[in-house]
Amino acid sequence: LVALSGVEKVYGKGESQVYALAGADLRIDNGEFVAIMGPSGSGKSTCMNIVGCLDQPTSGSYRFRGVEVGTLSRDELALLRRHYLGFVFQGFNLLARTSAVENVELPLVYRRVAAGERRRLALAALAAVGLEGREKHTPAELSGGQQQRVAIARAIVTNPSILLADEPTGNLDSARSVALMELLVALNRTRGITIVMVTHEPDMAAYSTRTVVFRDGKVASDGPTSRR
Amino acid sequence: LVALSGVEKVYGKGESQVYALAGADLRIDNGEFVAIMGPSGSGKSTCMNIVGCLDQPTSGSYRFRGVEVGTLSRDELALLRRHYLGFVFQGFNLLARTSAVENVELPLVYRRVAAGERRRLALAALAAVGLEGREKHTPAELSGGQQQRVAIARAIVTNPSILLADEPTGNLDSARSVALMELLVALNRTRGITIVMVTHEPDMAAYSTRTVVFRDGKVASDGPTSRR
Ligand SMILES: Nc1ncnc2c1ncn2[C@@H]1O[C@H](COP(=O)(O)OP(=O)(O)OP(=O)(O)O)[C@@H](O)[C@H]1O
Ligand SMILES: Nc1ncnc2c1ncn2[C@@H]1O[C@H](COP(=O)(O)OP(=O)(O)OP(=O)(O)O)[C@@H](O)[C@H]1O
Ligand SMILES: [Mg+2]
Ligand SMILES: [Mg+2]
Repeated sequence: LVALSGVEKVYGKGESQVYALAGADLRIDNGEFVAIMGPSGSGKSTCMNIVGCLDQPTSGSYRFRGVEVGTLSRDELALLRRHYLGFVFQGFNLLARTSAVENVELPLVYRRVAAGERRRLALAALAAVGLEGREKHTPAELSGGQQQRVAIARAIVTNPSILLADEPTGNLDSARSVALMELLVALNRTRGITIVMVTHEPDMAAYSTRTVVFRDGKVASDGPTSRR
Repeated sequence: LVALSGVEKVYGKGESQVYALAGADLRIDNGEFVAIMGPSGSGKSTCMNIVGCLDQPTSGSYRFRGVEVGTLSRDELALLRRHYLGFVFQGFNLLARTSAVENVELPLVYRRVAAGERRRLALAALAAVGLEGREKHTPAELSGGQQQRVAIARAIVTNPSILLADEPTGNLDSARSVALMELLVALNRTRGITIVMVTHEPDMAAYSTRTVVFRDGKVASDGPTSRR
């Protein structure tokens, strides 16, 4: 499904040059639940952005479903993202002047889903993350953890083939974090959604089947998640 | 130092009325290191904003150093914040077009510190959170955990009397989180800085001496932090 090979991402030039990724190799198959861990600044979000077709490598290859993503046009990339991907951003990236339910409906608008069906699916996604009763609130009227859950609901509302979640429990208390992990496991097992989740909490990584650890822009280790 | 009594914070009217705080009582003395925990939406950030003089209760009393904060003018509140408080926001609130070092210098600009001394103090604060070499980067050129650390550096650069940190390790890996907790303990013990820290991670709360748990806008429990 996902095949990164020798992927590099470089910013800046000369003395201030930064290798966000310095030769990353990563293969992910359909139906996996992968946890990505590693120190701050080690390249996890950069890797997620490339996998999610939001950014391009400066060198190396990224094949998504067998297609070399670097050869696609911007329009083709947008179509690919809308069709296959759900993304929970580390910084949420919600629309500030838009209500929670409208934020969640946005991927369905792109898919030309009818208004009634859109509302039904968006409310169901918000209920799945415990936000009933908050759908009319804008992000500024929500707590940090509530904003994070709106971002999660938006990522799952289209039932994507692959869900990319960058630190999805960073602002959630233990009970909510566990509830979210159980929801992700259910989506993975009953709907076959492939999940790639960046987390720094070992208790959350424990719900995955495979753990990939980044260090200095490369994959440092990659293997089955140890039972805790 | 901090005395909240019967504090309420209400948003909205009628059917959509929300009690973010519903009668919160909290006393914090000089030199304490308090962890604030509780479910998402239970009022922790609202409480921190009131303690930090960024927001006013809709009813109840908040006395800071014996002064009823509700009686102060906006200018007096701004002076109070700049003189006594350091704040790490849950959403960081960094200036987007400004470099990391300039973001960290901002509280020193307000205090009329000379440019050379400002730069020295800001670089020292950035080094204390492991960000040497990143001072010229703007927030967009930094990882999530690096942005969080810039926010922390900005909050400690003035050596504030009281440091309010809202989920300061939400985006940090385990090693960085532990390093930050050790830094906070050192600031608390060697410089007497009072620390109030919202966290959802028990391993981080363990560094505090007292734990306050919120539920539904009120303090549900308040006592010594249990040893782990
Ligand atoms: N402007 C607003 N209008 C309406 N409701 C609001 C507003 N701001 C906050 N709230 C509500 O107040 C409640 C408390 O919010 P607060 O941000 O204090 O929670 P929190 O404990 O910090 O949560 P988290 O752990 O998710 O950060 C939430 O239910 C939130 O939806
Ligand atoms: N636009 C940019 N210009 C320069 N450097 C950048 C830019 N964007 C990212 N970087 C650098 O690339 C490195 C990797 O960033 P990335 O966001 O992938 O890290 P991360 O593993 O997600 O970290 P965190 O756990 O803190 O979120 C970081 O050192 C960061 O400073
Ligand atoms: Mg990141
Ligand atoms: Mg909060």
